[in-house]
Amino acid sequence: MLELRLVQGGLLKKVLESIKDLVNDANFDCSATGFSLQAMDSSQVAVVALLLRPEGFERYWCDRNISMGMNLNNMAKMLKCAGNDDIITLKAEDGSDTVTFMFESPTQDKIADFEMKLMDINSERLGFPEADYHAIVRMPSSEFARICKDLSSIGNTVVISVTKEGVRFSTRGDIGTANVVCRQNTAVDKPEEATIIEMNEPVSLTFGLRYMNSLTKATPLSNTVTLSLSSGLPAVVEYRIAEMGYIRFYLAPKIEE
Amino acid sequence: LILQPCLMCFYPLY
Repeated sequence: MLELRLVQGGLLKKVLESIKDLVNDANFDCSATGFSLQAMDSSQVAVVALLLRPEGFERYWCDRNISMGMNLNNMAKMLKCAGNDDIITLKAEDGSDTVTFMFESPTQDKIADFEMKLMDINSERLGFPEADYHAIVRMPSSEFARICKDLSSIGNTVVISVTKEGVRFSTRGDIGTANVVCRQNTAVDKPEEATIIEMNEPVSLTFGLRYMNSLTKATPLSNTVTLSLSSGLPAVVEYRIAEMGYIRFYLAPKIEE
Repeated sequence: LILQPCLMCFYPLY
């Protein structure tokens, strides 16, 4: 049996909104480590990895490891029926082919339950070895989203280059070219507004802007985003979910031949 | 020519 009570129900709504366009179906795994998911997009270029640790839940009960296959669009439809301030509880009985989402209003005057059919999903998992990245950039998530959106009106791919100068986002299209350079900036009022660049080696990687734009849907989950980059390796784009865990995207770079 | 490899080219599958 499984019962997970999340006081910040709005968080789960935001998680679903950030991944439902990238991935259709996914197994949610529940274990002592937390409530997690690893799923690949249909073109096998991006992987989303989510972890919500048990400490973030008011009640985290799961007496054995459970994997629940869900259609993310259907799950998002159900979670849209929860208010942003609602408490969300997930419940599943042993051996059941359904999961129940219970929504409680903060004042406890409205309680709703939605039962959703589970599905069997054969998902293969990727192993992500620890890597020493050539460069790690932390910047405001809204700024990163803005740059990806702006560049996608000009070109289809973005070259992300980290040098001593800063981090450069470049694109090229039929109408012209665009370059945005962000320099390290720690002289800010709030720490989340800082841009911090750790560079061991210069690195330059090319990515499809369609994917980059898709993963910036996680922006409402965190004020900052971290880009971990190494030559010839997928980028890791991480949004930390305060005190609970993270949502990470692994995105394969394009390669010139 | 710019190619888009899939993630399995980089990481092992379990």
